[in-house]
Amino acid sequence: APKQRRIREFFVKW
Amino acid sequence: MFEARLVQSAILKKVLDAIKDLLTEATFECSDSGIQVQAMDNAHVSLVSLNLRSDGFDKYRCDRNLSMGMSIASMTKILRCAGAEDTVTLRAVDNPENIMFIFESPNKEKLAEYEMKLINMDQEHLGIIKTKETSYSCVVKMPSQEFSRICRDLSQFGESITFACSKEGIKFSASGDFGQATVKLAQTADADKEEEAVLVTMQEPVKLTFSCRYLNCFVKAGPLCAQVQLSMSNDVPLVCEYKIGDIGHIRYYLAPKIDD
Repeated sequence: APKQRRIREFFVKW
Repeated sequence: MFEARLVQSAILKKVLDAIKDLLTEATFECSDSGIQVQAMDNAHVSLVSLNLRSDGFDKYRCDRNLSMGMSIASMTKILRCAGAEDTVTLRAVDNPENIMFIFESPNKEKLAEYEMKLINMDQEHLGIIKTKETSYSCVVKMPSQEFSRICRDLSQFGESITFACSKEGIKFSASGDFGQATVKLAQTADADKEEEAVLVTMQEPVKLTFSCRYLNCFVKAGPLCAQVQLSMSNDVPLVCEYKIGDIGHIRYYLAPKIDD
């Protein structure tokens, strides 16, 4: 099954 | 002093219905320009961005910027106390510990005041994320009821829905143990009513897979607007946008799924 990515990868620089 | 008045408390009720399944608490950033909320769901898979412009309120005053942490469940309980036709006013002092919700009946004979404690949101502070104003490969406008229906129907088949968009239209598909489902929507040639139209603006075709669980949370915003706008590019988050009358919008960003 495809793996769920996280939105923070796209928007947040931690 | 912060004060914001909406003649239709129903709008605020609908906004809460649109976020309460994704967020347990959120910071409401209030400034001269309006009220903004940006928050990720607990799993950090989606981002909710709510914008209510000050000029959309019937009365709006914000002397200094405020960040108010609120429990969405508590707010929902309070908004349940508002009559369908009531006016709502939000009021807080500078450096507030509480926020007041004031409901007034149309004939002004009933006035109800509810005070809610604010939460100290001392966990990871997001600030306001600069969500990219990129040009997307495909932008689809379609009836929000239709989108809700498709998400609900296809969720029966599997955990995710694949969106494939081309210049002909958009195709939604899902598959699971007991079978598969496909719904194709063609671009409407000439819809009688604007809110029933399906419009596709395409630079290049896209194919993306998203979790049903989140899509089914987003469609809770359906009652806010007759149309939903889906903006997509390959390998970037989906933007699912509902306009909130003349006052603002709610946007949901959802990270696409990727094959292992």
